[in-house]
Amino acid sequence: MNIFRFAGDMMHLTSILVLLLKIYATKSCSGISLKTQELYALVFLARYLDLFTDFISVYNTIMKLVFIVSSTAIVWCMKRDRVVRRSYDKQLDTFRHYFLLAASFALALLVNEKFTFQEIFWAFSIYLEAVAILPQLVLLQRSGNVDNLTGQYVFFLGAYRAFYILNWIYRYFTETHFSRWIACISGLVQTALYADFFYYYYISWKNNTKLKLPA
Amino acid sequence: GAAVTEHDEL
Repeated sequence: MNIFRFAGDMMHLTSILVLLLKIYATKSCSGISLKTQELYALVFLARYLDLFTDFISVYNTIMKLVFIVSSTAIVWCMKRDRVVRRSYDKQLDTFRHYFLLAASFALALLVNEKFTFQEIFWAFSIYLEAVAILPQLVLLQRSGNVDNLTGQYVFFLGAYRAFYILNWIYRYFTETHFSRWIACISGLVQTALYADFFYYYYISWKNNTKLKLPA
Repeated sequence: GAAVTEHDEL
């Protein structure tokens, strides 16, 4: 494992911790898209079906468990916690995420590394992760003002993707048989979706003003 | 057949 991959994983972990911190400390999930969170939980459940069949490393196994548990806990909290669920911006979170689900699954049936149950679900999780942030970005754009923790949550998610791209570039030049087009192309698409957000995040950071996205 | 890429990333 190279330093870029590890940094990416740590950014991913940090984004989840920031989100948990926001929900627990403020007892509020305003500005957070439940649809995006549901999609992420599904991404991890579909991708880590290999938890029981393929062992890579203790690090991988622990991280997989952490991602599954934390993402389902966030969804559970937003739906079931008496206090937290009251702050959910339901009327703003109207993105049709079932469309993303159907499109990702259809693509996974067509483009996969092998036509097996696990490989189809793996490809599905890669495609779904690439677009799962869309409901969140749409919600932020609709609500206009973005609170600090929510902004940082999306920032760390984007940083995670950026480091994974550096990781692939590094692996491409250092490994002899590096070919993972499905993950790389989907990853590029996913990172591109953050470009706009990063631009406004940078502007607000530079001017030391509150993050605001144009309508 | 072609070997499937090992999914060693998260």
